Order: sequence, then C-alpha cells, then structure tokens
Amino acid sequence: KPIETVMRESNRDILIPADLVATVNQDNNLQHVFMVLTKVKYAKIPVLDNDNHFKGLVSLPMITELMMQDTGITSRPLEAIKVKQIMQKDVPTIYERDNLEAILRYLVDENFLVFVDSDTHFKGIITRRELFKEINYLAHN
Amino acid sequence: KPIETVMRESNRDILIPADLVATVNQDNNLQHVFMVLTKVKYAKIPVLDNDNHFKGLVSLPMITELMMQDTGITSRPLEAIKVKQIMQKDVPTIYERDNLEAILRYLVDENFLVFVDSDTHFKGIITRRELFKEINYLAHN
Ligand SMILES: Nc1ncnc2c1ncn2[C@@H]1O[C@@H]2COP(=O)(O)O[C@H]3[C@@H](O)[C@H](n4cnc5c(N)ncnc54)O[C@@H]3COP(=O)(O)O[C@H]2[C@H]1O
Ligand SMILES: Nc1ncnc2c1ncn2[C@@H]1O[C@@H]2COP(=O)(O)O[C@H]3[C@@H](O)[C@H](n4cnc5c(N)ncnc54)O[C@@H]3COP(=O)(O)O[C@H]2[C@H]1O
Repeated sequence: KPIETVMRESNRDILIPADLVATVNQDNNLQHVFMVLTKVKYAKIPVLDNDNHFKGLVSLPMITELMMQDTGITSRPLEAIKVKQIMQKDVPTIYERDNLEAILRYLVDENFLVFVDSDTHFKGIITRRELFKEINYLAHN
Repeated sequence: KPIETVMRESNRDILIPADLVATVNQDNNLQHVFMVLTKVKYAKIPVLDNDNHFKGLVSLPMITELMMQDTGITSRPLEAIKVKQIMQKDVPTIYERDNLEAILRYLVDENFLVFVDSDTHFKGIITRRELFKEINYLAHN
C-alpha cells in the first residue's frame, strides 16, 4: 500500500479546526443562512446546535429550490423556515483521522468530511484540498 | 515519482466529456442561470458562447451577491443582467491530459479543470473525484 505508508510518514495535520470553519446554527432562518452562504461563498457548510453538536449540512441550492415559484423567484418563504427543517442530515462523520485509506475512499464521493468527538461535538473538517496537498507533497519526497 | 508512474499504467480516461457537463450560454440572463444552478445543484459550471468556446465559470454566490439589498433579498435585478457580465473569466484551462503531475497540482486549488482544444472549444472537465478514484484504484493494485 504505497500511498498509506507514504502518508503515515508525514505528520502534517490535515484537519481544518472548527474555529476556522464557517457554520450556521440549526435555528437560524433561511434568510440569514442565504446571506452567510453568499458572503463566505463555500458550496456547503456544517450546521450546529447551541452546544456545538454537529447536526447537518446546508448549501445554497437547498434554499434556492424553495425560492422557485411559477411566477418567478421569490424570497418570501425564507424568513419563516429554519435551516434545521431543510438541511441534509444523513452525513457520514469520522472520529479519528489516522485511517487515511478510509478518508481517501470517503473523499471520492464527498467534498469534505466532518470530524466529531465521541459526543458528536463538531471538531473540524477534512477537505479534499488538504488531502491533495498531502499526496502532492509526498509524491515529490 | 511513484504517483505519476503508477497513474501512467492505468488507461482509464479521467475526462468527463462536454455532453455530460451542465453548462450555460454567456447570453443567458441571471434568472435562467439561477434556475439551472438550483436544478443541477453543481457548485460551479462552465459558461460557453454560441460556438461552444469556453468563456468562464459561474456559481450561485456570484448571482445571490446581486440579490442582497439593504431591504432584504430581491430577485428583480436578475432578468436584466447576462451571465457574461458577472462570470469568473480568469480560469486556467488545459489542452492535454497526460501530464498528471500538473493536473494533480492544479486540482489542489481548483475543484475541477476545464479541458479545451487548440481553438478553446470546450471539450469537458477533469474533476477531483475522477482523480481520487484513480489514486484510490491504483493504491490498491
Ligand atoms: N475562500 C477560498 N480561498 C481559497 N480557495 C477556496 C476558497 N473557497 C473555495 N476554495 C477552493 O475551492 C474548492 C471548493 O470549494 P467549495 O466551496 O466548493 O467546497 C468546500 C466547502 O464546501 C467546504 N469548506 C472548505 N473550507 C471551509 C471553511 N473554512 N468553512 C466552511 N466550509 C469549508 O469544503 C469544501 C471543499 O473545500 P476544499 O478546500 O477541499 O476545496 C476548495 C478550495 O480549493
Ligand atoms: N449529482 C451528483 N451525484 C453524485 N455526486 C455528486 C453530485 N453532485 C456533486 N457530487 C459530489 O460532490 C462533489 C462536489 O460537487 P460540486 O458541485 O461542489 O463541484 C463540482 C461541480 O462544480 C463540477 N462538476 C462535476 N460534475 C459536473 C457536471 N456533470 N456538470 C457540471 N459541473 C460539474 O465539478 C466540481 C467537482 O466535482 P466532483 O465530481 O469532483 O465532486 C463532486 C461529487 O463527488
């Protein structure tokens, strides 16, 4: 397993810690989440509860879908709906970051992985970019 | 260079051909592009002209940014603006797909690469997912 052994040798951390990740609270209304996603420009971001537990993921298309009406585009429904009502909930989470082979396999179909502790408190994300940087770095050394 | 030699041995094509890629025409108005991006759910897609030349990339935040006003969210400006006025134009394109090391390096900072011919006609995209599948496949063989 050349890739895994080669990654083991590096001790760079590939986790982006929670305080650097843009998130929203599950009780925020969609007008607020629409503004956050427009400002940060990330395609999808984590949704947390008041105790920093990971609850789901939200993206702009999940919100803009509700704005499409026969008469055109309207933002009226957004103020009354909370993100917890429309967020994606079936999200794989990981508890440890040393099984690089599993991380690589997950990142084939996901843009990033959500890292939590044993109480599902949100700890950060592992992104495809960080894994590519790792593979790139190690391929040259 | 272990990764490159190992990738050379595989002859799977990592290109997603143009006819499978969701695109918009640079003269489409933003109301139309808003609807396409909401339906296909891709974070960013290519913008072409009438002769299938590659012209730029568009994402929902580029559009929703124009909908944010002091009074709230409005879709009124969208019908009168064409996507060519707001699209991202400084996009790296590639002409050949055998230099895997360059592709890997590009995909550290880009979600996908745009593949064109010598006349900048759009031919398809090379995505991070396809490259991960390749690396994953070859790491096990
Ligand atoms: N402000 C910025 N500056 C420089 N490059 C930028 C950037 N925003 C996006 N990119 C580049 O575009 C890729 C795709 O970002 P996207 O927002 O679609 O998808 C992102 C986003 O949904 C999420 N993500 C990454 N960093 C985040 C953060 N700090 N907070 C929240 N979500 C984040 O993870 C996905 C994969 O991110 P990854 O870093 O692998 O890959 C990123 C990165 O290479
Ligand atoms: N309908 C779907 N079915 C299954 N999985 C899906 C999916 N939509 C997205 N994904 C997964 O989410 C990743 C990120 O997609 P995103 O739309 O942010 O970012 C996408 C999108 O901006 C663009 N892209 C990919 N395929 C496209 C297509 N057929 N047409 C237009 N753009 C495409 O390339 C970026 C990277 O795509 P990649 O495949 O590496 O990575 C994809 C893929 O692993």
